[in-house]
Amino acid sequence: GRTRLLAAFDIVNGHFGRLFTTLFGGGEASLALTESDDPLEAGLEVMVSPPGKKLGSMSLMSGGEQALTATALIFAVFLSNPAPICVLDEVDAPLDDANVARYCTLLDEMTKSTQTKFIAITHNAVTMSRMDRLFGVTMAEQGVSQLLSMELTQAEQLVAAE
Amino acid sequence: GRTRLLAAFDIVNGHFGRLFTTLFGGGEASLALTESDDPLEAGLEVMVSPPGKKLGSMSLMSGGEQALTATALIFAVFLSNPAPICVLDEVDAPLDDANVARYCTLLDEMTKSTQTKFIAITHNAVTMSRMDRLFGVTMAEQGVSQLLSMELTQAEQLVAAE
Amino acid sequence: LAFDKIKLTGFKSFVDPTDFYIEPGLTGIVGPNGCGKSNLLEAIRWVMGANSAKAMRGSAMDDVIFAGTKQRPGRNQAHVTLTINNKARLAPPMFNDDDVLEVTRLITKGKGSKYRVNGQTVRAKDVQLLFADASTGANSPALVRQGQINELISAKPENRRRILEEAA
Amino acid sequence: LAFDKIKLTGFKSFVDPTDFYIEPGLTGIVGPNGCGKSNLLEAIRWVMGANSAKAMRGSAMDDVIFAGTKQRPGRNQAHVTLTINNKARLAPPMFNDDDVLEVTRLITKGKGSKYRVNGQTVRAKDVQLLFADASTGANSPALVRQGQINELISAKPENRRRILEEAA
Ligand SMILES: Nc1ncnc2c1ncn2[C@@H]1O[C@H](COP(=O)(O)OP(=O)(O)OP(=O)(O)O)[C@@H](O)[C@H]1O
Ligand SMILES: Nc1ncnc2c1ncn2[C@@H]1O[C@H](COP(=O)(O)OP(=O)(O)OP(=O)(O)O)[C@@H](O)[C@H]1O
Ligand SMILES: [Mg+2]
Ligand SMILES: [Mg+2]
Repeated sequence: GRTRLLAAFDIVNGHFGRLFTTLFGGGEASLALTESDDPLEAGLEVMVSPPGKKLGSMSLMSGGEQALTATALIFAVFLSNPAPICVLDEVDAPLDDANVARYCTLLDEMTKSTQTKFIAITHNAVTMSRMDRLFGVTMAEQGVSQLLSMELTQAEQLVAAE
Repeated sequence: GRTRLLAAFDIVNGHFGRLFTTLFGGGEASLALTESDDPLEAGLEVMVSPPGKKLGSMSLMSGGEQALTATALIFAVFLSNPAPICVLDEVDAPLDDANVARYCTLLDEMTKSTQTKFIAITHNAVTMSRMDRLFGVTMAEQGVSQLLSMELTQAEQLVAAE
Repeated sequence: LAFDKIKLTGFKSFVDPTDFYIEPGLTGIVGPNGCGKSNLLEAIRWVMGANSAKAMRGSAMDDVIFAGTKQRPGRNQAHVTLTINNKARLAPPMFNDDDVLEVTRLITKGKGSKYRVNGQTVRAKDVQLLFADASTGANSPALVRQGQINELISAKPENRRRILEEAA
Repeated sequence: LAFDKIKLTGFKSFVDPTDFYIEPGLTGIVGPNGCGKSNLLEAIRWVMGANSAKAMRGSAMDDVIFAGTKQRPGRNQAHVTLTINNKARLAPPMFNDDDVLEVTRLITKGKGSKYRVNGQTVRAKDVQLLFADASTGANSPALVRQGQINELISAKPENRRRILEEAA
């Protein structure tokens, strides 16, 4: 169990460092197993240095920076063992437009390097514009959901203020 | 202590029901003190019925509905004892445009009924357009923040994708 | 394995039979707060054998059955069918003779869930193994629930380490 | 009491002296991720006597002092001054003779915080009482930190009840 965890750690750490730099457009980060001689009881620490900023723990970052870092970690685990389907429920909510654009570019790259089908649930206009297709969910009848294929302009109207 | 908590509960509950209906554009909700004969040990439950939907606990709502309900609760506590300053850090992040518009309308109403100065930290374009004034925070020099007064168009450029 | 389609009937707010074709690349799902987007993701995790009602925002698994609205009565059953392309023949032996696998989970109020694969009744465990072998399943790290990013950020380091165990 | 202005020097990413005039109505603060918006809110809570370093994302209170960048050395001190309009004479008696109150908190690395009101050294407790009497303070429910809405949603009912105690 222990050898496998350490092997998995190395693979995930390799992906994580690269994905962090891609999502942040620079900087570096790495994982560390700490506080225990037994890796099966250890904690997973995340040490980060966003572009131009000093090295520190993830807990000192801004809300959006933390979300982007956690996203890099989740994708690192995913890439170490790609699933046939990946669903991301409002992962882009705390990100500014520049970070959302890099996140979407990473999704594009992952569709090329894996066979995975990606589904992104989003309120973000930039993300919507970067998808290959859009489905809108509506409740024309109160409390009853309907799923409809949509063009970008229709989708924008669906989520626009009344 | 107990009498004061129950009196505060009634006042907050009164505000909460009204604010919920304002923010959701309909529906109703109320608070309940539960699970203990001693109100100082009780839990605060939130029973909600969004427009057209059945009555249920807050935990069954969608992410955005939960955020809007929690916002109504915070504002209900605020209105029961208005502070000179209210700062809202990315409270609108999980809301769709229709809910953001009602949230901003509520902020407008509260500026009229209280002396409170409101500060909203936001990434949301609708919220930005509803503010009386905007300040942008930038890091022209990496790691060093600067605060600048901004027009709406400048602010939109600041947060737009690079 | 490739997931081609999911069909929901009576599942949460998707009371009427709804087909969702899952195509290659990036699919976006949009709509106002509370319209049912997260319910779709929960349906995918549910048909793969999710066994925590709490992780589906309910207090009991019956909570996934359409509870009714002011205009429509509630239902007694919910079922979700996932259609899988098995041309690559990567499924476990007991299911590996067919090009197409239809995995159905059906729940009846007060009577629990039943599972079928291509019409044949199977155990929940068989379904969970089928998806685990395909590097997915209800607890796949690739299925990121709303708020899960925040949980990961505020997790204690020992709990955060568990995400590695999904990769190991 | 009305808050008119806050001045930050050496506080987190606001190393150079920065004046933020707080005007009536709705003020929006915008900018990219990590540029310093939440640091501004933390400065307001800090000068009012916030005593939890953890609630400021630090492990020790010294973490609020500008730590330096690749081009600039770190600092040894941070101070924040809040300018209050006291024309309504609602401040506690010991501060109630002036139209304007300037509340300053100064922290020195390894030496803790000092507080001054209009130049006179006071205790942290005096500052906390000043703001408590004005229906505000570091723990005011009207100061909603990033992620606090999520905390309220996932709070146990007993902990959620505490929000009422701020109103009582
Ligand atoms: N068993 C049920 N029967 C009927 N309706 C249900 C049931 N369970 C949940 N719902 C409804 O589904 C809605 C929640 O849907 P969901 O969480 O998918 O919304 P969402 O589109 O993800 O919204 P958001 O953008 O706010 O996250 C709730 O409003 C609730 O009324
Ligand atoms: N003591 C310190 N010295 C220098 N910089 C600091 C210090 N503490 C925090 N920072 C910097 O402040 C930044 C965080 O700022 P803040 O949390 O205000 O961002 P934000 O604008 O709220 O972003 P978001 O939109 O993502 O929430 C971090 O990137 C961190 O590098
Ligand atoms: Mg949702
Ligand atoms: Mg922030």
